[in-house]
Amino acid sequence: SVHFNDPKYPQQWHLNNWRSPGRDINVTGVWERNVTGRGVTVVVVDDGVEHTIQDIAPNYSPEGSYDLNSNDPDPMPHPDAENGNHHGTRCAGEIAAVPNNSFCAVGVAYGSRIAGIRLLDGPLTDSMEAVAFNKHYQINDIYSCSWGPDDDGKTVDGPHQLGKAALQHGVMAGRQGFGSIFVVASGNGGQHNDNCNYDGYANSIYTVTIGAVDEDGRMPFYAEECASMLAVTFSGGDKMLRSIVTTDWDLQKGTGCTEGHTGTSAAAPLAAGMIALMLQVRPCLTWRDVQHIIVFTATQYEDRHADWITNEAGFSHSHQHGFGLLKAWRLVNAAKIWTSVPYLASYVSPVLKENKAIPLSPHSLEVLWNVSRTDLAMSGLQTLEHVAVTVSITHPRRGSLELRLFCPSGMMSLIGAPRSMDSDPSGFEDWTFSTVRCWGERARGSYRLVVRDVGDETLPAGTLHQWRLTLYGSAWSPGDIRDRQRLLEDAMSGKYLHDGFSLPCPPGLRIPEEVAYPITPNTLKTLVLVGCFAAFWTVYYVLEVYLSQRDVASPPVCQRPCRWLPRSRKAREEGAELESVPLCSSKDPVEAEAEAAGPVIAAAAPGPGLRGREEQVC
Amino acid sequence: LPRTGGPEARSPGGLSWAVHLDNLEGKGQEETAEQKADALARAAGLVNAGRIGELQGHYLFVHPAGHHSDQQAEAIRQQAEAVLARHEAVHWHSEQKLLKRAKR
Repeated sequence: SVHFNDPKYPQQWHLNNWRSPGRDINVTGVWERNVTGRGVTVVVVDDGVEHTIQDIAPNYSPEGSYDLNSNDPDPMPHPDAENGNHHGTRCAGEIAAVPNNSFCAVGVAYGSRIAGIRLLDGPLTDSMEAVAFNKHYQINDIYSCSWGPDDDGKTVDGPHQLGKAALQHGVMAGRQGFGSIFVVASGNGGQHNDNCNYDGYANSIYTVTIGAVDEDGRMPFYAEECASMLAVTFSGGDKMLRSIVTTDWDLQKGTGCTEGHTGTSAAAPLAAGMIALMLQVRPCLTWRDVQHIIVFTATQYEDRHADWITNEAGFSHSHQHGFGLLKAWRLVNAAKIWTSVPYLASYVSPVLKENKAIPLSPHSLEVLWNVSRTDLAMSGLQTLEHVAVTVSITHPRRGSLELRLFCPSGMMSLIGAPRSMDSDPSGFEDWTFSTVRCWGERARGSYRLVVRDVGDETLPAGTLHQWRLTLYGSAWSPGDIRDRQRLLEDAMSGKYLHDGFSLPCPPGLRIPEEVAYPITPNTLKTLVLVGCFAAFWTVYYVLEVYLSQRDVASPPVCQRPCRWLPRSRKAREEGAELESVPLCSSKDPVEAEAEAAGPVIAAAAPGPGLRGREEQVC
Repeated sequence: LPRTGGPEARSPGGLSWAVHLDNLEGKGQEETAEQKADALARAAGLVNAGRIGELQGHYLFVHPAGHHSDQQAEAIRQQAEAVLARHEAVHWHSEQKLLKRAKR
């Protein structure tokens, strides 16, 4: 029953696919129930957002926006030689393009507000990233970040010290304490055998990592496999397949509308939009609740090439597709009835020093660490969420290394995939790999790290120097997980998705944001200095005038006693607290005497200066 | 007086350091932390550009904008590193380098 007059809406197959039913995000039913993202703000952290274009302007949030490249509040993109600064605008359109304006397209969360942080169009440092991740973090609920380190298949990089601190601070204090939601694209390095576990943004526990699937339901040529990917949603594929239709900029060669948005860049904003729909129905979802709901509701689907494995908790994950496809209907219905997951519990093993050689394949180095009930007693950790392994390895060719992690259940995660293009000789220095494949499984038991060298014999062997295991999870038991799965399936009929049903939400925290002082301390000091200077000269000049006039002026006395001018009777009757009495008034003395009815104030006889002039009435 | 424009400002070609000072900020102590950051920046030959975003105790110190020769830059770097590495209030510091990031 949903109809829009936006001319490109029929081509937005990812929203409603008439050609291949089911190959869409299943959002129309959510819209029909008036869930559109109202009350939620999504910020696109990118190269800018052209917020003046008619598909974005009505939903634009200036309060959540900023330009970190030019240091001003306006994130408008700048035209460039490559005509490339349209990226942020396209992502923004996917999320919140205005419907029924006879222009271009419709956004997933068309009722939400969309902000922009311009960050990528210039030199970028760790401190700038840190500012971006917490910018207006009490206004912006979701940060959509379709970027990351190079996907060249040989880069190992991620957020540095400040960026990491900002991500952590965002999930702790952002969104009134419920936690900012960071959505990142898993990367486009598929052709280079890249893996998103070499990207610290994608394998961070604080981010929702989203990959792409094409309209045929297959992994596109650019997509990366990854043990830390949560889910996938739709994007473009090869030349024969349709890409994503969304708003475009209209600067330079832009027309305001594009049918060619693709890559994992196009997938992440769709996920951000669906999360906005979730937050409308339940604003108090925490950042961990959002990740749990994705894990619980993502759908496995038929793909012969994907290695779907069902873990001990009943969740199916594949390195190609994460936990599966995101479906807005399932996400929103689950969010509606979701009660918050218990506090985050974690366990960190000691640093395990090994200093063992890494053999050539088919042989491998296996190291074990057992996590006992006693180890977990203090934190209360029972079931897993993310599992992280931090390693230090030296090897003459980093891309020849393969790392696999086995959880106590036996679930295997390829956390360090071999990369043929990575010939870096510096190995891994305290690099953290992670997996989500053991989500919901019991935490207690033996964890096995298997490392092997898939390169050739000509190079010297590498060495595993040390490693450390970090478990994240909660006090939920395996039984709690099963109960929650049953509860969610019961909600999928949509019976709770109406205004008459609403679980209570606790109030958020009131966290003041950093106030940007328009006047710097140095400017303030200058103003104070100038002010003192002006005050000094004012006093000096007044004194000079007074002292120079004193000799010629007569004493300020009256010729006769001063008489008060009659006050306004009305003011007196009304009991006015203040009366204004002029110091002197040029009136005819006889007239003034006739008017005066008040007390007489004796005054000295006036000096010679006043004689003969109009008398002064005090 | 040098205009730093705050931590959001970028100093093209400029040298900058992120510094994490020991926990000085709390209610009523923010001004003290800012003053200490100012003093430390001056001691290192830099200017305090202010707190980095919402990260308490983290400040950005910049060298006043201007193009430096390699030799000058190295001298500035050495002076800054010498002060920041030894100062008891500095929990952590790092010269800011350019990061390579790509749209996806």
